[in-house]
Amino acid sequence: GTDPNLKDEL
Amino acid sequence: MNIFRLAGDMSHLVAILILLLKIWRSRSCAGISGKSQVLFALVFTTRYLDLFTSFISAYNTVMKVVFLALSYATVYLIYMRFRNSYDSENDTFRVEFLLVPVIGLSFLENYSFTPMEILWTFSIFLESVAIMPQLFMITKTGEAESITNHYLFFLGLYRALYIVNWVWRYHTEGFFDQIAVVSGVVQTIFYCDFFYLYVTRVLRGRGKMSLP
Repeated sequence: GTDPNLKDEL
Repeated sequence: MNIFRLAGDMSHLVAILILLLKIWRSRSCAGISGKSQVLFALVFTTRYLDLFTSFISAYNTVMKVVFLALSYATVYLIYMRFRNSYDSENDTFRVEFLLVPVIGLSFLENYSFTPMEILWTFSIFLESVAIMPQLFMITKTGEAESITNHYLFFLGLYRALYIVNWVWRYHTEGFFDQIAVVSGVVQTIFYCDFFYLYVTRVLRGRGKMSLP
C-alpha cells in the first residue's frame, strides 16, 4: 500500500 | 482525498469553530476544559511540524495553519482573555496521567525512531485521549451546555469519518496506517457513550445533557 510515512492526512 | 476524509476535516473544523465562537460570543469559557484545549493545541503543534518541510497540497497546508491558529486562539481566550470565567476547580483532570503513557508509547511504537516520526506518533496517541479532561469535567459539573454537546458531537464525528476514510483508502489504494487507525478507533470509542446520550437526549431538545 501507499507509504504511511507520506503524511498526507491532517 | 475522498469524501469521507473531507467530511471528517469539515466536521473537525466545525467543532473547533463552534467552541471558539461560543467562548467569544458568550465572553465566557465556563464548562470548558482548558486542559483539553491545551492538549489539542499540543496535538496540532507536534503533528504539523512538517508544515514548512513537506508540501502535500494547498488544502493540506491551509488546513494545518487554520487548525493551529484556531486551537491557539481558543487556548488564548480561555487562559488569557476570559480567564476569570475559567472553571479551574472543575478542570482538575491529571493530564500527566495522559502524557506519561502517551510519551512512553510513542517511543515504543512508531514507524521510525526519528524526532519527527516520534513527535507525529505522540500527536496521534495524544489526540485519542485529549478529550478526557473535558469529559471528566462534564461528569464533575454534572451537565454540559447544548453548544458544548454539539462541539463534542462534531469532534467525535470527525475521527469516526476518518475511520471510514481509512476503510475506503485500504480498499481503493491499499493504504493502511496502523498507528493512526488503532489510535483513531480508541479515540472514537471514547465518544460512543456520549454519542448515545447526544442522540437520545440532546437531539430531542433536552438541551442540557449529563454524562453518567
